[in-house]
Amino acid sequence: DIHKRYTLTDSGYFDPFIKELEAKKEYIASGFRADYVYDRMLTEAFM
Amino acid sequence: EYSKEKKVGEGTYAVVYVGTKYSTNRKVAIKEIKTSGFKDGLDMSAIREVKYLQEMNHVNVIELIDVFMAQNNLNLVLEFLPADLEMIIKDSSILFTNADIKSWLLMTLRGVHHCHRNFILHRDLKPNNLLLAPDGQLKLADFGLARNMGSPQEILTSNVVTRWYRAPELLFGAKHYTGAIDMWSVGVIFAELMLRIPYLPGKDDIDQIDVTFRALGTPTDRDWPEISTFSTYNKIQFYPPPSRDELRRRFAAATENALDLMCGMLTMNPHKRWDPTKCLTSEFFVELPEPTVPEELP
Amino acid sequence: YRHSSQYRLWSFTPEQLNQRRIDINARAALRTDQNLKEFKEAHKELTDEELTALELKAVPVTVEEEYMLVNYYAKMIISFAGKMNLPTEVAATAASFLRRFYLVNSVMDIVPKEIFYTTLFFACKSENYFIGVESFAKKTKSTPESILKHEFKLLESLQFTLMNHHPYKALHGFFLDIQTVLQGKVDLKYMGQVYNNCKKTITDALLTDAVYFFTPPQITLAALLREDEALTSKYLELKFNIIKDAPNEDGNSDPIIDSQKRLNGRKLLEIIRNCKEIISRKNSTKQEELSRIAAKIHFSQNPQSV
Repeated sequence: DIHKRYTLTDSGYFDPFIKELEAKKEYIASGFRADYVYDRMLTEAFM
Repeated sequence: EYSKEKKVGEGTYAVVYVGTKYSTNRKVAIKEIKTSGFKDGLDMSAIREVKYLQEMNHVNVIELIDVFMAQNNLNLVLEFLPADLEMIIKDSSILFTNADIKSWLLMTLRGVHHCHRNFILHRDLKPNNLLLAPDGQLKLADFGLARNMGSPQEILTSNVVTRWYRAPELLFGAKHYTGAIDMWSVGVIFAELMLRIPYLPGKDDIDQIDVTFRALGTPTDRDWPEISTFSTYNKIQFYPPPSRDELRRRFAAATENALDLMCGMLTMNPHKRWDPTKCLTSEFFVELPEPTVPEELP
Repeated sequence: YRHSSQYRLWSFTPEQLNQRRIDINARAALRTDQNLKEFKEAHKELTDEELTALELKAVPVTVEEEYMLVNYYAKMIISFAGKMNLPTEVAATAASFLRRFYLVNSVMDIVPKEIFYTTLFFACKSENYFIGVESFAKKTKSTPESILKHEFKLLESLQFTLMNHHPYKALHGFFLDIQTVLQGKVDLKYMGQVYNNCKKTITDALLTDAVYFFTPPQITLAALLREDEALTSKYLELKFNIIKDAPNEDGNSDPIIDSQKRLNGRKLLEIIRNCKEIISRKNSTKQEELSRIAAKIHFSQNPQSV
């Protein structure tokens, strides 16, 4: 990927939906990662 | 367009033939999907193979050359790959070196990286799904359990990946896992390439948890936050993690970087487990020996 | 995206798409006329009045009539999926499958009603939302046989390509990136409301031909532009340096990259405006019109009923 047209901000996004999932125990234990979700959505936006 | 010359395999949902594409005289494998007897219509495995292989085009992922209907059967025309890594590992008459292992691992990781950057999970990585082409290229195959990484709140089944290669979060029934489950499988395959015997051969799902933690230590909330929320966590035996020296004894031929890479892929906590990019850019692939060029591999 | 089957096999220029529909309709009309001719030859006893009735009623539908009927069923499949509480992406995939099916077949070959449940059932399977055919038949008051009957035909007509990129994920992505690019200049609560309104716009857009002319992110940006012109224009200007010599986000002002970005930005904005125009067109069809089209198909397929 030469120029990803976005930079994943590590300060985190305002995304109540993801933030809520990220805080759930079963999501944490499963290995759920908000940055993977953000990466996917941003890739779909800039594909 | 194609001939079906010899039946070379039969699975639950497909019969595999070796054939030829007349126009190019190219040898092909034709996977004929059984359609009768499936009460829910076309089998999910066939749908997944078609769906995901159509989107990928990479030297380390098996090529779907064509798809056609014939006599009301769905036929997938795939590139012909006569060997797989399981054959190589099991055949003690075949000697292979660290450079060979490095080459196979590099190609496997490139294939997995391509799947993951397309947000596709393979979910059944194991030596006999890593096929070898006549030119030595290794290719990920059998996408019958693959799926895309799903929407954030989606529930994924934990009943995936062949047991010996199943990540600990799956053994505990996780439903919101990520591509980290594929990385665990690659880690176990790497160990198996170095040992030439299966590394975590559990007899059943319960034994698999025990075998895994006996070999690598039982994770705790400290190194894997919230692991104790898994209902099955409280019933397991506690084992200490192996020391570095113990790992050196187990993998005598492994360099420090090789051990780092393997431990990165076999990190218990999926959050911290190495992803394909971290593996591909690890020291292991830039230290000697260089990976064997594919044409010279056994 | 250029590697995706959606781009390779299912994106067209308006001319290509129009020609495709004309060809499909012409082939089916030819068959219909042929059937009618054979019917008349086999029924020499027909009176003049009956022959006149046949000429009037048992005639092929036009391209426009096909388009209206298919879009009606695509809209129905989305609302039916909603009633079944299926995920948005499953509904979108079902609509996409149905509309693509009629870029290969004519409604005179298989009427949409006949392929409707098959498409929804198959979209569930394709999007990992598996429902057994028995329970699906129960929910839809249909039969497993009728659902499975055309499954192969559907898969073949889709040219065995099942992966769909819908604009919803891109909407989530732009929702995030707008926060980065317009940092501090946009009210995040308001952004949430924009997000929800755009989802509806995107669902409507899936019923237009924009899905064949534009990429999913372009459709998303068109929906955003329609929802809030000022916010979206500001975002695009900063993101793609559309205004002259704007310092781009990472501060350096390399003239080559800058001009490349500016060029893309201006071109992109033009594309998005085009797309916005297409997704804003209303294309609802009156019920009686639909009934008339359905009757035409029925009579042309069953001349004896005339």
